[in-house]
Amino acid sequence: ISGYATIDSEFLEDLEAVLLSADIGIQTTNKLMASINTGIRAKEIRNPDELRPYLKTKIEEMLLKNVPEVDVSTEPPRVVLVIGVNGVGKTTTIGKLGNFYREKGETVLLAAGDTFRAAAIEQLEIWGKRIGVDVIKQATGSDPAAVAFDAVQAAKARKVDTLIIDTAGRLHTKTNLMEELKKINRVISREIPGAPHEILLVLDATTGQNAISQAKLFSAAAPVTGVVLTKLDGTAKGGVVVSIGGELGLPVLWIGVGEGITDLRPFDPREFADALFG
Amino acid sequence: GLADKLQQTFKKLRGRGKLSENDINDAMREVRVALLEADVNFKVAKDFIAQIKSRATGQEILQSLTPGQHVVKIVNEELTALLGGTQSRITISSRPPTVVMLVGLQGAGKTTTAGKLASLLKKQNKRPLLVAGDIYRPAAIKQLQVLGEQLQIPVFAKEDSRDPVAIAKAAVEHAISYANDVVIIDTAGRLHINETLMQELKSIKQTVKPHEIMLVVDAMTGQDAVTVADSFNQELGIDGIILTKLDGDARGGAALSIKAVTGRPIKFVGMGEKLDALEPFHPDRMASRILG
Ligand SMILES: Nc1nc2c(ncn2[C@@H]2O[C@H](COP(=O)(O)OP(=O)(O)OP(=O)(O)O)[C@@H](O)[C@H]2O)c(=O)[nH]1
Ligand SMILES: Nc1nc2c(ncn2[C@@H]2O[C@H](COP(=O)(O)OP(=O)(O)OP(=O)(O)O)[C@@H](O)[C@H]2O)c(=O)[nH]1
Ligand SMILES: [Mg+2]
Ligand SMILES: [Mg+2]
Repeated sequence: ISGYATIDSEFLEDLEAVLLSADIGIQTTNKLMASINTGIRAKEIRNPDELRPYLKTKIEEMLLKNVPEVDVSTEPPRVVLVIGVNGVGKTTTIGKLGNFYREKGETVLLAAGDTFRAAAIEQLEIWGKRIGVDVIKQATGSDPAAVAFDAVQAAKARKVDTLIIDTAGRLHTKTNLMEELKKINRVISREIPGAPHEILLVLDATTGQNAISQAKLFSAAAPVTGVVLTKLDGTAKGGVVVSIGGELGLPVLWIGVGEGITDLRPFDPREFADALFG
Repeated sequence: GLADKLQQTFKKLRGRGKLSENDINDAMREVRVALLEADVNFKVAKDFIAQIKSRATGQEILQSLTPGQHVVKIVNEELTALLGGTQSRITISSRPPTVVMLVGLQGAGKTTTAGKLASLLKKQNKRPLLVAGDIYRPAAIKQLQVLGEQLQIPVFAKEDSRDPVAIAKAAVEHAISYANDVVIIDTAGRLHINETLMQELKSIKQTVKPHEIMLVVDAMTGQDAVTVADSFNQELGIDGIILTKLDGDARGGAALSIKAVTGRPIKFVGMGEKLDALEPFHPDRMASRILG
């Protein structure tokens, strides 16, 4: 292949292996490897040393699609709905996020919207105590839409700055559970026009290509505004968010890097791209 | 799925008589894409393709009128064989209590699976004891107690203990006194790279000598499945695997990756959030699912 004279196939195979093992996925990996040809022809890549930086730039472009402007114009309460499949880290993320806003000086309220799973409400209540924030709840088994309704009323009455609503983990393929999610979203938007102002889809960094299916089906049920990528403190790289950014235009806003209160960071595409090759 | 893709690949070759090495390579590329899209680890996929290629270049394919179908058949057979037999039982010790320990990454489904296993064993007329070994996660003990309550199965917990090893030891002693013949220890989710927490598991193992250490893995796990399973197996030793959340649409390639790197049997699959949603592992069904 002309232009590859100084870039041997073993070097390219190694690059492909890095991308695949990071869960970038075969389709996006093929696109990225194909873009190398384009880069060589356009003289943007002139020697092997320029290959990695070139790919990092391409990856950052995919990740930077649709990053939202910070919206400061929302009248309080700002309502954040947290959704995702089972066990990805929604409840823990809410504890961390609630602490983040509280440390910024905001008044925060949490809502125990998982009325199904054993000890889900207790789990969020412990987080509420840890960060010094109230938790709106009802009995286990109650309608999560009713909890959301209660929480929105409480948030308005107490004039809190930010309300964060937890939901039960649900597989995106379960139609009845996705209908329940739509209902929760409807109830919130009826009570406050424009709410939820943020719908955060929580994805686990250890998840493979199924994260794309999750992103598609959750977005079809409710207008997801951003992704929280958790468990990046492990060995998984979470590369599937590159496809989710590139194909679906969903931005990653936060990353979870541990189980403690402070283990939440704003997403940095450059750091992420560097870590992929790290 | 793969079958259709291979039909297409070989359709273009029809009327050309014998298949060439290149034709087989095209087919192997399609198989590779299917495996990678299914989250099979890319090194495991490479080894698997090399293995089936030798069968695929045999006479049965080269002279077949339906080479696409034949390749799919070979891939399915080899994948099913690799995924192992059906060994969906907890090995019951002749000297009770049998001790089972569930380990794995955060959020994989250990606590829920502990409940499911206990429920299954109770239906098999065993007298299981659940052990709340997670002292870190908020309301983890409560979570297992709620499951125990739903199942009418006793849960051993030491609310004020900060020592999971002591909890496990006391639980086994309790089981002996109260004639529980199976002890199921739920442990805290942890990273395989957390040395302190991996040491904690080794200490529990040393103290109560589990008959079965089960690695609980989320079916949607991607490439990292190999690293995780290998670490847990090398550091702690794994007797069996439970793959959870198979009621979703994850292709579950992690199953092949984990089996390939540990050689341990996948014993059960989690098929839902309810406590009766635990099923035996069927390698043939898993193979079809992975191939898509
Ligand atoms: N290492 C690590 N663990 C995390 C992170 N975020 C969450 N966890 C852990 O993942 C496990 C599951 O977290 P939860 O917050 O209960 O997840 P969830 O999505 O609310 O789960 P369900 O409500 O059951 O669907 C817990 O053990 C958390 O401590 C992270 O960023 N890193
Ligand atoms: N759909 C489905 N959900 C499951 C399955 N197994 C577990 N879950 C759900 O997955 C989530 C996590 O389950 P847990 O049992 O809390 O997981 P864990 O491994 O104990 O989590 P940590 O203790 O935090 O590491 C819960 O929402 C469970 O209901 C399954 O087979 N199918
Ligand atoms: Mg939760
Ligand atoms: Mg648990």
